[in-house]
Amino acid sequence: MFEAKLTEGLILKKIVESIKDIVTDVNIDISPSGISLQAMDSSHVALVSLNLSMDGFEHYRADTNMVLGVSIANLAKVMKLADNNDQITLQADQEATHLKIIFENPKTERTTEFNLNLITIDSEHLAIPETEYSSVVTINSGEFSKICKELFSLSETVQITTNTDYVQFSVEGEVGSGQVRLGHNDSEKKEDQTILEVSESVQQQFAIRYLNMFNKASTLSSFTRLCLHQEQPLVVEFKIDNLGVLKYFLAPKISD
Amino acid sequence: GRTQVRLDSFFRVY
Repeated sequence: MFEAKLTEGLILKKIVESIKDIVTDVNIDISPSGISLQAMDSSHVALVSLNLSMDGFEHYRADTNMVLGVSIANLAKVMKLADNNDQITLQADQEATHLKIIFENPKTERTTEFNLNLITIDSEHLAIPETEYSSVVTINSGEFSKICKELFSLSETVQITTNTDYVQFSVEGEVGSGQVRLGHNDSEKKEDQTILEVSESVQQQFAIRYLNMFNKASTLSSFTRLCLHQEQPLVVEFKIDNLGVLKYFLAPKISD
Repeated sequence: GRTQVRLDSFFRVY
């Protein structure tokens, strides 16, 4: 038996909206300690990794480990039934054929229930090695989203360069070439800060269209954390306060 | 030109 209740259901709506353009069918791993999900996009270029801790739920019960095969596209349709200030409860029995989703609005006395049919997915799992990232950039999530959108109109690829003094996003294409350079900025307004933790410089290239899809999650957190290592995929991380973390992994592009 | 690498080059599938 699994049951989890989230008072702020909007968070779950935002999480589903943040991943529905990247992954289609996913196995949701339910355990007594929380909910996790790991899935790649069809081209195996991007991977979504979600970890939600039981502590973040108003009520959480999972007697055993379970795997719930879910079509994210269908889950996104069901989540549309939720109002932004609904409380959301997820329920599934052992060997369940469906996931029950309940939206409650205690103020308006409105309750919505939906039984989402579960699917069987034999998805491969990826072993993601623990990596010591030699560059970690913490940047305002709205600002990073804006930079990616603007650069995408100039080139489909961005080169990210880090060093101790700045992080640089550079593009070149038939329009021309240029870069956005952000230095360490510890402005008193916390959410405007750019924090660089660079022990080794990194220079890699990425497809911006994936970054734009990842940035859908910027509504979940005021900060985006970019973790880079010269030999590893980029990690774009959004911490979900009091609940967990949503991470996106993106493989680099290499110059021929 | 630039070639897009896949995650399978970095992460072991099991």
